[in-house]
Amino acid sequence: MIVTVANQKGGVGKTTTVVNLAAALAELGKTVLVVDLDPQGNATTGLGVSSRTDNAGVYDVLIEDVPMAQTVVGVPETEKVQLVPASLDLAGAEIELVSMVAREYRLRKALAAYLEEHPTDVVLIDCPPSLGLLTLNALVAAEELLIPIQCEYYALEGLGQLIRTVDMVREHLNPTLRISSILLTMTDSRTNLSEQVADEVRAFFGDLVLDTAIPRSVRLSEAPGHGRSGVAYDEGSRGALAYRAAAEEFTQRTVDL
Amino acid sequence: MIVTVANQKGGVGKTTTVVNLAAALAELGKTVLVVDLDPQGNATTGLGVSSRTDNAGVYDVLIEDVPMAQTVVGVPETEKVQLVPASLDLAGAEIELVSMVAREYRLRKALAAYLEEHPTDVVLIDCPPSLGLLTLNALVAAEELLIPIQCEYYALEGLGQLIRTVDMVREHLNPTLRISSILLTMTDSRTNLSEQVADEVRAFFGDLVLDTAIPRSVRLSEAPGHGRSGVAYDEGSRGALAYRAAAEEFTQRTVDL
Ligand SMILES: Nc1ncnc2c1ncn2[C@@H]1O[C@H](COP(=O)(O)OP(=O)(O)OP(=O)(O)O)[C@@H](O)[C@H]1O
Ligand SMILES: Nc1ncnc2c1ncn2[C@@H]1O[C@H](COP(=O)(O)OP(=O)(O)OP(=O)(O)O)[C@@H](O)[C@H]1O
Ligand SMILES: [Mg+2]
Ligand SMILES: [Mg+2]
Repeated sequence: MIVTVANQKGGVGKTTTVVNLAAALAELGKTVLVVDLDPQGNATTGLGVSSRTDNAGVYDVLIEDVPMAQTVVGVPETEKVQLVPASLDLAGAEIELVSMVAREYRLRKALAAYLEEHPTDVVLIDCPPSLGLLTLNALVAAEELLIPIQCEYYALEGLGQLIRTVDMVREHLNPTLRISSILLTMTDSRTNLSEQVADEVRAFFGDLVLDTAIPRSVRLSEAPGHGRSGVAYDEGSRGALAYRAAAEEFTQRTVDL
Repeated sequence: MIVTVANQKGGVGKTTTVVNLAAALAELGKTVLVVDLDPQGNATTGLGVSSRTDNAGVYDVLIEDVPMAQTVVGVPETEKVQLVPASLDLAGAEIELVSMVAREYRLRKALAAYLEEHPTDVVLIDCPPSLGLLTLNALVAAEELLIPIQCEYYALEGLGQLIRTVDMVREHLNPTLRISSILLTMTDSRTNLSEQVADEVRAFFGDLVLDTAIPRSVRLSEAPGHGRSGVAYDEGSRGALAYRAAAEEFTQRTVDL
């Protein structure tokens, strides 16, 4: 199952969701491949891998046609999670892709070739906060889309653009793409704003919204500094428990997991 | 004075800083023009203006050569702040700009023409969370760069890329560009992480860091839902007081204000 985690609004918890879902799915016995399509390389660092190396990464897969298998690395925390790391040159990929042939399909093709040789239960693709060619590659490669939505007012604004983009991709580039889950992040039961936003999202998206919401929890934001997932960094924290519950719920919704 | 507010990390408080600095500078008697370069249009909404209209906006200025004066609108909260709004079609501008002549200078030229007819004390440019051609246009148009930095681990990661981009812009496109201020946002004195990040930022950037830091304050995130700045929405809140102090400090640092 290939899942893209996208939302062009910045700072809504895309990377935190990819890293912690990967760790929680590994605990459930699944094999996971994380693809870090964000030039900032936060998912790479969050999984304890350096993105400041000269090793081949996802840039080389997209632009230089390097086989993905040559870029996959393990992560320190668990051998059930593998990673295609971001690298610094990824920042230039958006502009370089514009004039390339089959520019929206490059990730999809590379991933299909990799999965033929290395069957994997779940692929999680982390996206940058934009709807450019890197995110488009992720939407074309994906079977499902998981949208993290922060419980804040500005986070509601861009959803229309995101849904229109998904419709465009489904119509012209990837007919099987579907929004499978919406995950509410950084909820805060003490503020009205958070509850109001959560209510609006549930009213609009209905059953697509996972029952599990992720509370704001400082332990989750401390974990990347230690190169570990929140799930492993502080197992009993509210954030860790919530991502484990979200992973459970996610596997139940996804047909072949 | 033309100030660009940029940081490719998402959700660090770029828009909140533009909207609240604009409101606080207006209170100090300055005339302000806000340019919303983010396709999400959060600064447009945060100032109480709809971005879902067919009126000409910054897209038309960049791509269709429409004079900026034809796109400028007032904002409900104060007549001292004017806005060049974002519009939905801005999402396509990045790709369209790639093949245009003088693609990095389009905003700079349009703004220079506007300011000749409409002298303004401060121009604040809000950027999307990326280092693409929209942010490049903002860096080329700017005299100063203000970088909001959220007190979180991931927020430190992308700073190297941002500084390299600024150096590249200064060398090839805009020799007068300089980083004038760093603003710490969403600080939380109760957590070690926030204090550690603040210490690291001050150690690295020294005097560039404004003494005023903006605390995490839910009133700031509630304000956009009412189409008002945090400064006006809840005048006595910690967030409002902090942005007023930041505006004071900013005017003292900036030579012609
Ligand atoms: N549930 C949570 N509780 C507290 N902090 C969180 C939570 N989820 C994420 N964070 C923190 O909030 C910040 C934004 O999260 P994250 O970087 O995962 O978002 P993102 O959508 O990937 O951002 P970008 O748009 O820059 O890629 C990070 O510093 C992260 O550590
Ligand atoms: N000091 C603060 N305290 C509490 N909430 C804040 C503060 N500053 C910003 N926010 C909230 O955090 C979220 C991110 O802030 P904002 O949208 O201004 O960041 P941004 O850098 O402009 O994001 P993007 O990268 O998507 O453009 C918003 O929901 C905003 O309301
Ligand atoms: Mg991220
Ligand atoms: Mg913004």
